[in-house]
Amino acid sequence: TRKLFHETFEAVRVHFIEMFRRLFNGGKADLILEAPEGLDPLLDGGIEILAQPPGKKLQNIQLMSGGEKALTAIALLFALFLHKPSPFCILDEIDAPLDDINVERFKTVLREFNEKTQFVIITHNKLTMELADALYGVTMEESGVSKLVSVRFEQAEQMVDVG
Amino acid sequence: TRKLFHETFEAVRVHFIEMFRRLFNGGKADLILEAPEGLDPLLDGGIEILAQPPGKKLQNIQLMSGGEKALTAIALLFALFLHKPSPFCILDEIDAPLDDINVERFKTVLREFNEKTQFVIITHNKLTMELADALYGVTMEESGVSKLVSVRFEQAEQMVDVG
Amino acid sequence: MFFKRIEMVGFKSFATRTVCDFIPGTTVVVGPNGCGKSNILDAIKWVVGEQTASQLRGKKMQDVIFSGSASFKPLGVAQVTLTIDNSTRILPSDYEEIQITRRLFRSGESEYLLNKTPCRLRDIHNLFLGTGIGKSSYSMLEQGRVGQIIGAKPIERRFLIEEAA
Amino acid sequence: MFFKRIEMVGFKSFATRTVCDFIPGTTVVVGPNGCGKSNILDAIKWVVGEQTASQLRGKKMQDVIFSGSASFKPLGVAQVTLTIDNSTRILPSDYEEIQITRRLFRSGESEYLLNKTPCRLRDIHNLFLGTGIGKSSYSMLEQGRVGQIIGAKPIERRFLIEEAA
Ligand SMILES: Nc1ncnc2c1ncn2[C@@H]1O[C@H](COP(=O)(O)OP(=O)(O)OP(=O)(O)O)[C@@H](O)[C@H]1O
Ligand SMILES: Nc1ncnc2c1ncn2[C@@H]1O[C@H](COP(=O)(O)OP(=O)(O)OP(=O)(O)O)[C@@H](O)[C@H]1O
Ligand SMILES: [Mg+2]
Ligand SMILES: [Mg+2]
Repeated sequence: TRKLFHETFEAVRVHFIEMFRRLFNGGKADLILEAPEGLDPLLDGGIEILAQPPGKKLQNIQLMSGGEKALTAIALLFALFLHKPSPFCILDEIDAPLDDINVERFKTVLREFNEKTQFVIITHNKLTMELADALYGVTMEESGVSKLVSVRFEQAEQMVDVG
Repeated sequence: TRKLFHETFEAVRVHFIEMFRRLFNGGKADLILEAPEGLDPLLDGGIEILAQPPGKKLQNIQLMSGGEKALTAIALLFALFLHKPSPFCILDEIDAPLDDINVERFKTVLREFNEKTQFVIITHNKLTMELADALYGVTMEESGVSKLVSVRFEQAEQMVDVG
Repeated sequence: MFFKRIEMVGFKSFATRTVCDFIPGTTVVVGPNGCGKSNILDAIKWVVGEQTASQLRGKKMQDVIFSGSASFKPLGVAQVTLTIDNSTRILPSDYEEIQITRRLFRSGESEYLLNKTPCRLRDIHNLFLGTGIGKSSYSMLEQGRVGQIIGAKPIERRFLIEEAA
Repeated sequence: MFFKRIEMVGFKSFATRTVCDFIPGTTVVVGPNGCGKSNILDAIKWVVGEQTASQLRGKKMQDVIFSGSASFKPLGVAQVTLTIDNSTRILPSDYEEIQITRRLFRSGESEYLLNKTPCRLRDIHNLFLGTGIGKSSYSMLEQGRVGQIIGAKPIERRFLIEEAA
């Protein structure tokens, strides 16, 4: 319904603006509803993302770096999540393009979510691993069959990348 | 021309089969030219990729993991490169989805190429950094303006991810 | 705590019976390329009712059944059981604990169980309505999803808002 | 050795004159997200003749001109100069060393120089014919290219073979 879409969009937009600021430690962003000439944005509009990392000018988002694009997308996904939290959330290697500084900001935000939400995070990243209350290692010795084992932090450090 | 496409395809295919075996340390792969009913594969065929990592069964490539897909794509790109080497090659974070073991195999192959080819490799990965004969760090202090500096290995280690 | 544990047998690379216990906090899963981490996410999506094979990286749904390996023969059925803590009544059911089982045979035949009682897929979908689970748009972020969002056309992103509405 | 050095001024985030010297072996470039590493690759693609703005992540070609930042005003022109070692005559030219310069003004006006002599873009393209440079399909692998290959439709991958032919 038109009204529901509008309310949802506005709520997510506010969360997105805040999330972007926190993940980038500054800068500004926005979500814009745009429809071609003559059509109703609330019914047929597409969602434009405006993003301006700190210290930079507002430009077409495609000009952003790989890591900046990923962090912007994460801000949007987290904004949707804030609007309609789920009791369980599983993230598969979403930290992959982020450098260490951005991973730490991502972790800070995630720690606030996990008070109300149960998280499962798949990662190759040592820093992300530090979020673990419990740690599983998955292995596949030659046979093409997966095996799941509970591991301690020191054991897991062997299984996570150095590089 | 039909004949040239055929020769190129066959040559690249042979390189691909070999490259896959080396990057995966086993397994087998193939390239297949397939065209819809009634059309000539050499003129209108698409390129199907068959890939079977060691110890596993041959399946649709979409079922492969993120890292396996990346390594398979790298095998194909290296196969094209072997067929028609270029004097200069620049790689932008192609090691991103690979775990440490796969990065080391990727490095081993790259070391053979760089005897005849000048490489520039952009990376966040400490292990890949070890390939460097020369190292550049790029920084951007707040001002949105990039600065390029020659760095020593120890300095670069600070700029590359721990995670 | 919401999900207590998931049990997989014959599901993708989890040929042998595997139990993954969850905890109230954050569970981290690590391991080398191709070892099966994303397959766990697929198992969760599947047992809560995913019906699109391509969302599980397959061409047809039978692709989730363990298809054999160098040292194991293929299996004829995939089964995943999810045990849920419903003490806070997040789900519309009087049970303290809810168990969902999904089974798929090579023939294409499916079975669904709710607390060991046969049910229809629709019953599983209804159980999760409004929780953000099942509709996987942002509570289950598969590998590559983040990259998709920036590259998507504005009109494709509309779906994200509609899902959250 | 083939490329000796690249010099950028006003190109994307390289507002001030920046020289990057290459070596015969392997050069590794590191730095945090968004600092400008991929912009160097874009500069190389651009100076050897890339004509598609979207291949440089832009909407129009003027997007490569430094557009300003919090502490710098926008510039009116982007310029990149590539110096090439041609002692082994890889390129069809009698020069020991070849210098290519490309310039773009906000107006959209372009200038191209070959060894400081004005030339046309076509002359730069012709210089690299057959070397695998310029046609960027696999000597210049930009961020995300690897992921594209597996996801591509079989008919789209055909282009890779045609390029290598
Ligand atoms: N039906 C099946 N039967 C047997 N093996 C399967 C089946 N489906 C998928 N696999 C195997 O599971 C593996 C993929 O596992 P998964 O995607 O979980 O890896 P991953 O741990 O996430 O790796 P990465 O870190 O590279 O993302 C592939 O090697 C694939 O061959
Ligand atoms: N015309 C321009 N003027 C000013 N800044 C620009 C221009 N074009 C791009 N940029 C900036 O350059 C930055 C992107 O740089 P680049 O893609 O090289 O980053 P990167 O070092 O590769 O990062 P990552 O590790 O995340 O891939 C963006 O922040 C973008 O705003
Ligand atoms: Mg995975
Ligand atoms: Mg980059």
